[in-house]
Amino acid sequence: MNIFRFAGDMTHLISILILLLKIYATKSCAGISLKTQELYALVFLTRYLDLFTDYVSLYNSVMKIVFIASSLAIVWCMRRHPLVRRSYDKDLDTFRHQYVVLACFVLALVLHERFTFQEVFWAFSIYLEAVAILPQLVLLQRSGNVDNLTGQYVLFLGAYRGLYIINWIYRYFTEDHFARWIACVSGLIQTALYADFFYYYYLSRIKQDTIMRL
Amino acid sequence: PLQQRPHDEL
Repeated sequence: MNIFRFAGDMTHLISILILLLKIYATKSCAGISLKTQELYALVFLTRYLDLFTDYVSLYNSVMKIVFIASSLAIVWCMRRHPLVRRSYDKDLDTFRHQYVVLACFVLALVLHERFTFQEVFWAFSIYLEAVAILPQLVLLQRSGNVDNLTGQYVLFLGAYRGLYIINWIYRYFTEDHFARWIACVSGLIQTALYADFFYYYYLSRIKQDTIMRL
Repeated sequence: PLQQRPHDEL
């Protein structure tokens, strides 16, 4: 474990908690894509299949449970909470994410580290996390609503990606044979898509602020 | 071989 990865995990967790608290506090999820949040929950559920079989460290096991619980809590809030679910942009959040899930699964069947049940699902979760932001990006382009996507959320999400890339560079130079190419390449694609999301986020933010000022 | 190690990254 290095400080970059620890900080990356913390900023990732904080971004999820910021979103959960924002939805719970305002009892609104306007502008938030349920499909992206479902994909994130699926990412954690398929990546942490080794929760009960491989013990890496207490930190690792605790964080897996926290990520699964917090991502499911957001999905539950948006689907079941009587007040929150009313504000969901159902007719705008129409990205057909099932095709993305299928494409990632096929890719995982072809490209993985070992052809075992857990490894195929691990690769699937890595690919899926890279593209999970797409429904949110599409919804943001359509709705331009950044009310619930706070600046802090975007900031911590960006910090998570940046710190993980530094972590990979650090591990590449300090550990012999650090070769998690699937995670690194997919992570770079994910970061590029996040950069696109951040671009549209700030455009929407500026547009919203301008309208507010007029 | 090396890849037998469990994934240590979250």
